Amino acid sequence: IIELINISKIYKVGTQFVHALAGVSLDIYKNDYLAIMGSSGSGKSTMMNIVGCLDSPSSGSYLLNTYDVSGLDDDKLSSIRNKEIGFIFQTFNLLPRYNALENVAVPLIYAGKNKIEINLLATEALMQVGLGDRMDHKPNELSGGQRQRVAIARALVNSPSLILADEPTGNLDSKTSEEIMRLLDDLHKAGNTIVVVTHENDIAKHAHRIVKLKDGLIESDRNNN
Amino acid sequence: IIELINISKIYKVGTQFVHALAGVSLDIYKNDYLAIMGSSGSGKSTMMNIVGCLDSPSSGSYLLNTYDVSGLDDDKLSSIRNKEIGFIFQTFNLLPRYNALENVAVPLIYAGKNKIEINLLATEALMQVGLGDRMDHKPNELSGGQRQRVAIARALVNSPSLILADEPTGNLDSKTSEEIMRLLDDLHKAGNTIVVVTHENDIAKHAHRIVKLKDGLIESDRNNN
Ligand SMILES: Nc1ncnc2c1ncn2[C@@H]1O[C@H](COP(=O)(O)OP(=O)(O)OP(=O)(O)O)[C@@H](O)[C@H]1O
Ligand SMILES: Nc1ncnc2c1ncn2[C@@H]1O[C@H](COP(=O)(O)OP(=O)(O)OP(=O)(O)O)[C@@H](O)[C@H]1O
Ligand SMILES: [Mg+2]
Ligand SMILES: [Mg+2]
Repeated sequence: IIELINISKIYKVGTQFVHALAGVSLDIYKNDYLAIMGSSGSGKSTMMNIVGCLDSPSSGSYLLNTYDVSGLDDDKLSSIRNKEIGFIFQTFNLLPRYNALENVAVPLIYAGKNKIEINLLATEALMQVGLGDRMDHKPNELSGGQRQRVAIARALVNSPSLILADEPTGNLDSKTSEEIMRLLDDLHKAGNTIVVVTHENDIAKHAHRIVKLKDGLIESDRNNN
Repeated sequence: IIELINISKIYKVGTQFVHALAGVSLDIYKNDYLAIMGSSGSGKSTMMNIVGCLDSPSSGSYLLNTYDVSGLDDDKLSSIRNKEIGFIFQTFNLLPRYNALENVAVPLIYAGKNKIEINLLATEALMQVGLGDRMDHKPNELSGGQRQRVAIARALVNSPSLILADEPTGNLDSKTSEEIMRLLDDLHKAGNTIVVVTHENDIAKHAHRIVKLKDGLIESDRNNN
């Protein structure tokens, strides 16, 4: 369902060019469970942003369900992002002036759900990540790992079929990390497609396939057995 | 050099009271190397903020080098924070409009160093964390792990004698994490006092003493052998 064809992403900083991605090709099929690994700065978040329709490549093509994403207008892209793709950001990206419940409710508002549904689904999502007693806390009234879990709840609340998780357990202790990974494992068993960026082998071993990035290129792409 | 005596920290959210710390007592000696562990929300960052003079307790006393910190005026506290304590924040807290070099230079400016010294020390600090080729990038032009390393470089640039690191490797791959831990190990051998909050046993094993927090209380405090 996802085809990256020779994707490059080049940034210009001052007079220097940074090749964040230098020609990446990758096929992701329905119900795949991928782990993306690679050292700091190797291009993982850049690749996730392109797959999640949050950024466009400098060159190459991205086909999503056979449609060339670069050919889609903003409204169509926006609708895909909100309904089909759940994105857990590496740096959470929560709205500072809203509490946990309000933050998790945002995708439901965009999906046009009514107030009762919004309240029910957002509350459920927060309880699922163990934050039932923190729903009225704003981000600065939450611990690092609690903010991460609000970001996770928000990404899953619309039941998206493609889940992109950029280091979803970086701020979590091992017990909480296992709970989150069990959540993702269950979503995979339910037929969804999961892509997790991680630095930790313990997290990567949940996936069925491991893709390694190095200096903006794919170094290896193997099944996990 | 650090005595926490029955420290409590209570937050009020709406009508609820949250006991982030519920009576914590801890002695830290010169040249100690502590790891602080505990599940998400157990009070680790709250404790670090109090030790780092960034926050004050609701009750209890904090003696730093035998002085009651609550008795010190703002200028004195500020001077201790800037010169004696290096703080690596869990969420980095970089200035978005300044590049990596400028961010790392901030403590040197406050320490009254001249321009040539500032440039030299800030550049050295960034090279030490492997970011010699990213010095002119702003935070939004850096990967998650690169931002974390800028925060680390900034904390160490004034050669503080007390280093408080709140999850310094949460966004780093294993190779880069090891480089950072070697840095901290060397600083410890040089006579400094190191306190690291971490969720990972691989990181905690570098420390000589492990303190475990649970629900705002110290659950255990043991030597690491
Ligand atoms: N400003 C605040 N207002 C209300 N509650 C707060 C505030 N800051 C922290 N808390 C609560 O205090 C508790 C401890 O927070 P703290 O940030 O110290 O946890 P932590 O051990 O660092 O967790 P993590 O491993 O997730 O970073 C959490 O339950 C959090 O919700
Ligand atoms: N807006 C930008 N402008 C310039 N360079 C950028 C920009 N965004 C990212 N980069 C650079 O592109 C490279 C890849 O960044 P990316 O965020 O994809 O890395 P990553 O693999 O996610 O790293 P980490 O594990 O540290 O999160 C890095 O070297 C980074 O400095
Ligand atoms: Mg990243
Ligand atoms: Mg914390």
